[in-house]
Amino acid sequence: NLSKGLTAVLSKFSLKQKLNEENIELALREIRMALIDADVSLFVIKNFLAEVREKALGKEVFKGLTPSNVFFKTFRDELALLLGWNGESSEKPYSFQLPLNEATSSTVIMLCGLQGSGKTTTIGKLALYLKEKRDPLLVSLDIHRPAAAEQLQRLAQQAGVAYFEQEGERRLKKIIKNAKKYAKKHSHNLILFDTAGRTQLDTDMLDELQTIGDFAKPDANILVCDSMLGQEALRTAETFHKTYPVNSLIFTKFDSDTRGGVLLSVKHVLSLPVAFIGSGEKLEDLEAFSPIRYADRLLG
Amino acid sequence: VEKSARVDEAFFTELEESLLASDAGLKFSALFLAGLREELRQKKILDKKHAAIISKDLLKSWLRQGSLEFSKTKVPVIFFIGVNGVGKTSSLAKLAAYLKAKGFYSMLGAGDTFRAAASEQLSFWAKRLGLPIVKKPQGSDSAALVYDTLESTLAIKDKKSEEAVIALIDSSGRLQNKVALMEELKKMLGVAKKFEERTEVFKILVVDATLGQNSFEQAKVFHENLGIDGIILTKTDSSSCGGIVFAISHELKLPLLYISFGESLENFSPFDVDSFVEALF
Ligand SMILES: Nc1nc2c(ncn2[C@@H]2O[C@H](COP(=O)(O)OP(=O)(O)OP(=O)(O)O)[C@@H](O)[C@H]2O)c(=O)[nH]1
Ligand SMILES: Nc1nc2c(ncn2[C@@H]2O[C@H](COP(=O)(O)OP(=O)(O)OP(=O)(O)O)[C@@H](O)[C@H]2O)c(=O)[nH]1
Ligand SMILES: [Mg+2]
Ligand SMILES: [Mg+2]
Repeated sequence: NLSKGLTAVLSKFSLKQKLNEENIELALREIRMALIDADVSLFVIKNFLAEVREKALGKEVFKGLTPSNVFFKTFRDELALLLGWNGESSEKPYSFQLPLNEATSSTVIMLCGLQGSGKTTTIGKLALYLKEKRDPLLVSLDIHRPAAAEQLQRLAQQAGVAYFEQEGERRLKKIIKNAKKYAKKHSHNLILFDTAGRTQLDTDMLDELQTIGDFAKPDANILVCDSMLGQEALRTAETFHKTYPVNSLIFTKFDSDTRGGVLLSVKHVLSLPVAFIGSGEKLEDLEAFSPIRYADRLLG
Repeated sequence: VEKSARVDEAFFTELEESLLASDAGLKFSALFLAGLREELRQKKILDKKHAAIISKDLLKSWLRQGSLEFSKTKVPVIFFIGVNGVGKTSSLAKLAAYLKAKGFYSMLGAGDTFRAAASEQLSFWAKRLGLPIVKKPQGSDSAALVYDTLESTLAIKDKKSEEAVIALIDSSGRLQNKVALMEELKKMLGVAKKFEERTEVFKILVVDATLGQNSFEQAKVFHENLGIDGIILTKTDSSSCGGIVFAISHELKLPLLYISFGESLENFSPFDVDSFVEALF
């Protein structure tokens, strides 16, 4: 892990009083390796290291500390601040603000993302989380995947919320229109639209997503990403964001042992909030994002 | 050789960047570049064009493609294993279609008894392919499902003794760091062992090409725990990557069996090292 690596390369500097060019270069090399290993985008790493180099130069190494732990702390704090840490030790994790459409006094949320990222499961989780404040209606706009509607319906049952039965309708605009009508009629003030997984290279499916967004007019479009994603993740997220603007992010499968570098890359470059972290397969496994905890995890 | 066409440090730096960008990882990239430098030195290669060809050939030689060798006397049983959402259920359906074209008759086992609508998802493919399927209600014991599937498979084999019969068993997604889930999988495989007189088990790990370094950890831990017979790489249509298979194939010596490049049944074929490496660059 990084703190071990830093200790190893900076051990000969333990008697120096400042962070200088030489020990900083050694530390940056260790950090670069740790971040690549953690799947942080190469592009983000380059820029980030340049910023850290400036911040670190000349930093004092006070008595009782070694350059490696001063460097580690500088780096970790810089990272956490970047991710929205308020700089205080009593950290308050980011809390998701449910947008309210003033005109309709209800909310429409849609989820998008790559195949298998965890969208359908996450809708179930969101429904469970939000049913205290709202009366959700779950709607499947996935007309592609076998048994997608059944999966969402089953999750709606598990969460104890309403599911919009579309009886084999395959025209997306029809489903959206009928779902909104149904929601209004039955006083559901929150609609959660599930969409099919799609790749960032499939122009037909990207067109479908744009059509869904334009027609459903969501108050929030949330991009769902697998926390284990690799180097291509940033470009993928940018493509989704260009197709229909993303308002916030959810990173799933954080209960894996990945360090989850994709979160840093996508959140930082798209400059979007992380609404939630998916931390398991059960509907209760939805957590708030904590910048300081994530920074610690990322640096191993 | 003219200076601009000569192999220089920039050549190696750029090669490292493209390897890292493809998720090949630091360790494999460093190993590969060291091997390449030695190869170029031995062959006295000075120009970039020639060096690029050598590097592609070297990459290809470090990947092992393979195929499952079925015994003539036992019914093959293939388990589809991997973390959540990578494409196990889809790959099972695709392999069933592929094998059907090759004259195999598959019995499908809906081994994911945990996730919502998992059985329904596999049932759709069974129906589409005209193949039998064994399934149980959500929440059932997955080991019992394995038992029933193998029992039914052997019953079919008894009726169709001339035909090539095979069992394809799905399993629920599981993260390799979840001990209880790894134990459940071992239990499923343990039940399969009861039929070892007449069956031969193969364990395929499904790896998602869009994921990063964790795929290597997945392969390592699943292999240590269960013994993996081969890899199916999915979602290569989603990105130019999948470079993690270099480390998986080279370090863990696991053969690459099939590649999935889309969501239709036909987007599936035996892994071909040449076209994979060519597509990467
Ligand atoms: N361990 C873990 N598994 C998760 C998490 N979120 C989702 N999953 C699992 O990931 C797999 C895929 O989830 P889905 O909800 O079907 O993913 P999807 O994005 O809807 O998939 P497509 O509709 O095919 O694109 C399932 O096995 C889920 O149980 C999580 O936070 N942790
Ligand atoms: N683009 C693309 N999508 C794929 C490929 N293989 C599978 N998928 C999609 O990935 C999603 C997940 O596939 P599944 O077969 O349900 O994955 P799984 O591993 O069985 O998922 P769980 O059982 O929930 O763990 C589905 O939307 C599939 O259509 C592929 O090669 N390319
Ligand atoms: Mg889905
Ligand atoms: Mg499955």
